Amino acid sequence: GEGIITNHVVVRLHESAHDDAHQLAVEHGFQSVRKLPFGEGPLPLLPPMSPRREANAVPRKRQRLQKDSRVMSVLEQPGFSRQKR
Amino acid sequence: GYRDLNEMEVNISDPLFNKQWYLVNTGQADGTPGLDLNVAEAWGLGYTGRGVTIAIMDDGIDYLHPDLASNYNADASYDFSSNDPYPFPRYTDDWFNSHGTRCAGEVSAAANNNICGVGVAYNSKVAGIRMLDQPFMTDIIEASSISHMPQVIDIYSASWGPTDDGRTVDGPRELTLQAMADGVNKGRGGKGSIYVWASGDGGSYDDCNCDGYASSMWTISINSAINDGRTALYDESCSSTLASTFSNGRKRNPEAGVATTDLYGNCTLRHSGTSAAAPEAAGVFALALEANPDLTWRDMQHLSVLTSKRNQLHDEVHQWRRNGVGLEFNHLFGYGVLDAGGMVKMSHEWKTVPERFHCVAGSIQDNHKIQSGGRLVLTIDTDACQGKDNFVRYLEHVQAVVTVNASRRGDLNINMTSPMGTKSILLSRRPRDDDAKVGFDKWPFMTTHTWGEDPRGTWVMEVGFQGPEAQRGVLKEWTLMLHGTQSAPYIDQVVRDYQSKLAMSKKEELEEELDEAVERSLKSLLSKN
Repeated sequence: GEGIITNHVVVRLHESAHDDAHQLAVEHGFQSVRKLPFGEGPLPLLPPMSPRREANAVPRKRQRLQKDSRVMSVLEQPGFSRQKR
Repeated sequence: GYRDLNEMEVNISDPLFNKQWYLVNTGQADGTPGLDLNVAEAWGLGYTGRGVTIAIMDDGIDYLHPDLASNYNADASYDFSSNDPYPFPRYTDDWFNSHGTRCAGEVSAAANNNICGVGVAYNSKVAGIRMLDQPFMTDIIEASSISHMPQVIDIYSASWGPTDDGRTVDGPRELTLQAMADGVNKGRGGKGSIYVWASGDGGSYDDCNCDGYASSMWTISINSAINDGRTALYDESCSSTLASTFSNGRKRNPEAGVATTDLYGNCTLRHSGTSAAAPEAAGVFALALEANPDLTWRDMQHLSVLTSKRNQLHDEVHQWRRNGVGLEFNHLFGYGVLDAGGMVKMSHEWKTVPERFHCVAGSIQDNHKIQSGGRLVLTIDTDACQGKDNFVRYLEHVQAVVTVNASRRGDLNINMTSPMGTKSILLSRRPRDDDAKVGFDKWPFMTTHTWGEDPRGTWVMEVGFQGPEAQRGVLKEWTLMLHGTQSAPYIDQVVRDYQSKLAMSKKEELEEELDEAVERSLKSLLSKN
């Protein structure tokens, strides 16, 4: 229930756009993209190295991603806490 | 049935080895001799974890540590906190990020190099997945970690989870669930990734069934005992725990702590908290995988049930009980302490268990009031999908998917009794949980206590309140999910030790199968006449 905004962004791309993933990431100001070994499409975009400043820019980036024709959907990545045992 | 300690030559010369009572307990720090993981027998048979990779998902690993460097698997390591392949812990002056390095030592610290102690699987490879050291956790970081290189990493060890404050109900989100499902189905070439979880540090105020990672069927949830068999003060308890290993947890005596590697080339005697439980178990599973690389994720759970021992574990709160097929369990320790010697011997000749099936045994969807001073009793009669393709005859996991709200969630108490009479505590009282809004929404309470039982018949659920003040609530849904095999899982196994749980279970299965065969033939005779 915490739902804190983070600078982690996950997108699902249209089939035809999978090969443009890295290009798309760079165009939208992300460092690179990482393919997950499961599921069909969630491709997390890796944030540049300054997480704290980036956190305010993320909503704006998310909107631009949603308008990008190659993007099928943008998955929210709210932050929550985990504890060492 | 224990062998004399002197019989087992363990030629390990590392300076801290004699302090690692969880490996060989000779009574150090008022401990109980013989109460350990019985690694000496496994090592004596030649199993030390060769060819197996264990990933520590935590705050990083000091992979330059002289006791870890030789076993470090750099290719299988990654840092999801900073997005680079170097999961070295971030420095803080209070060494806050020593957690992962300590866990790594318990699994894979090298032997006979005159540094610190030794890992349970001292010839295994350890990978670091740094994923706890960023401002917040996100679903994508967890999912990326749990699905990292599943064809290279065999075992994932996790000593973290939702906050153990006795008022949290939380678990894996969407992508992480997908990652776990993918791991157990496709990891290790289809044999399934082995996920090991430390059950929690919340003590008697918490219930690890409220931790969706620990209570998942896809993770092996491990609790911990201290060196004399008592519970650690921070131990939680729940019906989803499968077995136990060791940690410190009650005594001031530093020698009763867990000795392992520490940051920057150091050693420690004081690795505390239940976090040591998971890597110790991961080490035992690595020995089993060396004995039989074809073990599936389900085989590992069956072997844990069959070879874990009550030994001298003592729980003041919950009695040890037997389930309907004679398997002894405890609500905190599960089926007991892992026995590495027993496990590698059984693993070596183990035949993978039959196919797993899933049956929705029944569902109650209407609202039922719960009042203080009384108990709501509901029943579901089921034939466990008999006659259909997904008939479940021999249980593995059982889930009660429950939706319930209450004026004080923490005072809720839920029990479930199987047709063979085994009562599982699905939810204990959590005095600090004052939630009156969220409740439990389709929460999968899981029990391992009915392992091996025949699920056909009447299941009984009792819901009530425990606490000083009157409360009220509404149960809106109870769906009973059965998971297990159609054919007897132990009937084809090789029995060497006729005192073992395997021998008992196999005999039980033979009798059951014989009875049912006779019954079938009688019915067909009668119908012909």
